[in-house]
Amino acid sequence: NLTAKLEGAFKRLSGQGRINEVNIAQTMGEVRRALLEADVNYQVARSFTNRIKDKALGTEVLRSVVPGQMLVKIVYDELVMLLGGASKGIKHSTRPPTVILVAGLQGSGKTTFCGKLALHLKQEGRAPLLAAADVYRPAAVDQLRTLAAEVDVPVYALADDTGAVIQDAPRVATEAVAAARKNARDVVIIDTAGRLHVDATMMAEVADIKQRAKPSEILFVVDSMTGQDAVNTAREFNNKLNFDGVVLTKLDGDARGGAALSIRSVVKKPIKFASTGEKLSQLMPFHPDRMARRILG
Amino acid sequence: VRGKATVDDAVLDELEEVLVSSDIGVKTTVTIIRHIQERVAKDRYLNTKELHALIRDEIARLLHQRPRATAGNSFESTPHVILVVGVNGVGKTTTVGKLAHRYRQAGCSVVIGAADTFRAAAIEQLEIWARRAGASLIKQRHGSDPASVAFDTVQSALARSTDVVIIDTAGRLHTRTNLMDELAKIKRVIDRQLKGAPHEVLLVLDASIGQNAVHQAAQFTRSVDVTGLVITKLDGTAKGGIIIGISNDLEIPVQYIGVGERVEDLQVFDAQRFVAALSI
Ligand SMILES: Nc1nc2c(ncn2[C@@H]2O[C@H](COP(=O)(O)OP(=O)(O)OP(=O)(O)O)[C@@H](O)[C@H]2O)c(=O)[nH]1
Ligand SMILES: Nc1nc2c(ncn2[C@@H]2O[C@H](COP(=O)(O)OP(=O)(O)OP(=O)(O)O)[C@@H](O)[C@H]2O)c(=O)[nH]1
Ligand SMILES: [Mg+2]
Ligand SMILES: [Mg+2]
Repeated sequence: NLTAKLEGAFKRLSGQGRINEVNIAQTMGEVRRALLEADVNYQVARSFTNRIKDKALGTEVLRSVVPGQMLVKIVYDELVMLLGGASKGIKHSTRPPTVILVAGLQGSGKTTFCGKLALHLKQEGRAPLLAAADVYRPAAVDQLRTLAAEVDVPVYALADDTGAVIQDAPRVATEAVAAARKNARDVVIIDTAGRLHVDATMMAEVADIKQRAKPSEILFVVDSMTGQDAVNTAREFNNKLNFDGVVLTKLDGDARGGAALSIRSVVKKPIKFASTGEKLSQLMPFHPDRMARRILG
Repeated sequence: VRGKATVDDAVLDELEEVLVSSDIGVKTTVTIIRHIQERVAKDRYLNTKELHALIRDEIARLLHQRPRATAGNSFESTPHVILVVGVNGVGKTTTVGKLAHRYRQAGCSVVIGAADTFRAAAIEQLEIWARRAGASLIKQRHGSDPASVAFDTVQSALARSTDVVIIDTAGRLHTRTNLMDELAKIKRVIDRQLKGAPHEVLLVLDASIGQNAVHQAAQFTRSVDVTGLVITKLDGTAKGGIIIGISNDLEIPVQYIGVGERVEDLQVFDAQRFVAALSI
């Protein structure tokens, strides 16, 4: 683990004597390596490590008998601070219904998260409506309907009289909001198709959905096993949508989750939820301290 | 003798950044850089352009695992059975559809097995893909035993002399022992039913996955002896560098790459093209 590696590094460098400023700078390589192995973005890891070095030089690390342990504590505290902070909840609209737009890359866990969020809001005493605005993926509407039925939440979807999905996502979204108002549903959760940040047409579509459905909350759903590319997608989606928060999924796996730090550093938006399994009940608020420990392995 | 025999630290730093940023991983990056340093010590290099060519060559060497014969229409034995596995959301079901289409284009008859009996609307999703590809589909009711679906699919292929069987499975995290055991059971059932089957076990990896792919590959190989890798979503900006270390360390060839969401968006893996796209 990182503590052992740092202790070992300090012992080698100082030869059991007193460590000095140069030793601290030399062990930053170990810290950076640990972050890279945890999938933290290369440049984020570099600037993070530089910040850690400055902090370490100004503290008790130099005088400590367990400098490795002290240094890890500094790294941990800095991670917790960077990962945490800022609002965790959904920003509800002053004039119902609250509209929540859910977006992200293909396969990140959006549709499942929509089901989870619907259950979570129901448990809070609200009356959610799910909008099936993924009009492309085969059986996406069926998937949302199946999940919605599990938690007894209605779905708004558009199909023609042959049962074929009407491929107009912005229309589904805006009509769902109108339907919510009409049927006293106080939250609308819009599930959208997975899309690449480099697909101009699809990015224009989700921007259009935002413009017309006027969500008070936009959530960016990210797979916690994402690697270096996390900053590119987060930055692009944030430029297009200025999202309010991030949802990290598949945290029940053993991915270290460095993407969380990368995204937080680059777009500076809060991580609001953690999805921890395939069941709709497996949704938690995001815990920065648990994430910090996970990233450090 | 012209040229340099060592690489300056500044250049090494830049190389490390390019490689790690492609998700090649620290361990494999260190290996590549060490090999490069050995090579230039021996053969020298003139400029950065030459150095980058050496790196691309070194990566191509690590991707030396030759893909097995892919989507043609001659098999050692028929039916040719393919089991498709991987963690949640990587693109298995879509890849099954694309693969079926590819075999159909080559003139083969294809039957798909809907062995994801767990996830919401998984069977409905696969039904649409089977129709798009012109393949038949074997399914049972939602919640049934996936091994039983796999059995039925191979049975149908034997009865109807179908050329290719492609079995879709539910996404599962490699950390779930019970789900990995379920997968091993699916493979056992197929093997008992038809000697040598499944002839291919394809592990599907998403190009945007980071180092966790290494654990996925190790665990899936332990459970069902993966014979080939498929890397999807290369139409995004993720480089998919994780396959370099995995392919080399586990000695598994990359068979196909997914480059989009349409039925024709599957390509046979080409190491040279992949390396060229790493922008090194
Ligand atoms: N283990 C685990 N699996 C999850 C989690 N969230 C979602 N999944 C699974 O991940 C897969 C993809 O989930 P979806 O909800 O279909 O993802 P999506 O983002 O809607 O996919 P597209 O609409 O195709 O972009 C499914 O197999 C889900 O059951 C999670 O927190 N843990
Ligand atoms: N851009 C792009 N998207 C892809 C590619 N392959 C699959 N997808 C998309 O990724 C999402 C997930 O694909 P699925 O085929 O449902 O993935 P899966 O592995 O079967 O998912 P589970 O069964 O839930 O584990 C869908 O939106 C697909 O359209 C690809 O090569 N490029
Ligand atoms: Mg979806
Ligand atoms: Mg699937």
